[in-house]
Amino acid sequence: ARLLHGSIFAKVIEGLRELVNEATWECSGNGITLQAMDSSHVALVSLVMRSEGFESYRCDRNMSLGISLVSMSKVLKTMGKDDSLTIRVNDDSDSIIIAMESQNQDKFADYELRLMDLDSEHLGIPDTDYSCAIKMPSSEFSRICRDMSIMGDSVLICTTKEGVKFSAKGDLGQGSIRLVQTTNIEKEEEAVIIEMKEAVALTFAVRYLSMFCKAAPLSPQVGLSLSEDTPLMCEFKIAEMGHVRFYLAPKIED
Amino acid sequence: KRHQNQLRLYYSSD
Repeated sequence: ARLLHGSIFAKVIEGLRELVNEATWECSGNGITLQAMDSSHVALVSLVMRSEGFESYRCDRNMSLGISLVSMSKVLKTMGKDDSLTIRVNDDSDSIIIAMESQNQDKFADYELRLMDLDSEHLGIPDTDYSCAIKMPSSEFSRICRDMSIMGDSVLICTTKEGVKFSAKGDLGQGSIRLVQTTNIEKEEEAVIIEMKEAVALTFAVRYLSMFCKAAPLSPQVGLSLSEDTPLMCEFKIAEMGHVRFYLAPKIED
Repeated sequence: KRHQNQLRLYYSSD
């Protein structure tokens, strides 16, 4: 699998590696997918990178590759900003080859990472018709998670027709941030758009939402999909290629 | 007290 802009792949890994330290990559002719849960099984990430999004892509037989995302992140940090990236696994090999090329083809770096044997549980996530679908700038969402974490461990997300409200409370007191739906969309990337069938009010652990925001550099916009008594879906699109979707179980009153 | 659910309550294993 070859990417002209290897930085896309580095951003994907950076977006996942805090939530899941290691994961099984499923490779087929259609592309690369991954599904993994965090160690407490409260959050899940689902990654899709379609073959047509790569500069070139070939997969002669389906493979499951157990990879340490922490190690891969370290290797990818050695990559130059404009480097291209090729990922290769040879038949019957116990390692993955990560090759980087500088833009003017004067530097070539190769790394081999040992593959791991991982037990992975795969959950079936049905297509869900969510009550609310919110789109907002991903930088804004990151900022809100950071700001709400000052006040508490949990953030309550409430939607109305007018907008969406995030609030948190704790020992210090409480705080809230309300975003109003953008009425005059000039730049789509900066818009806050709320599609609502029913109002929702759901509480989530802000620590996990903050981890999801590590994937924010992938996309200028984030999508949040919510329904009562259903895990939140937080989506960052990978341009022309696929997406990273995070799922998080809501907090409930005991 | 707030309790965090596991995803298995919502989604089943494939």
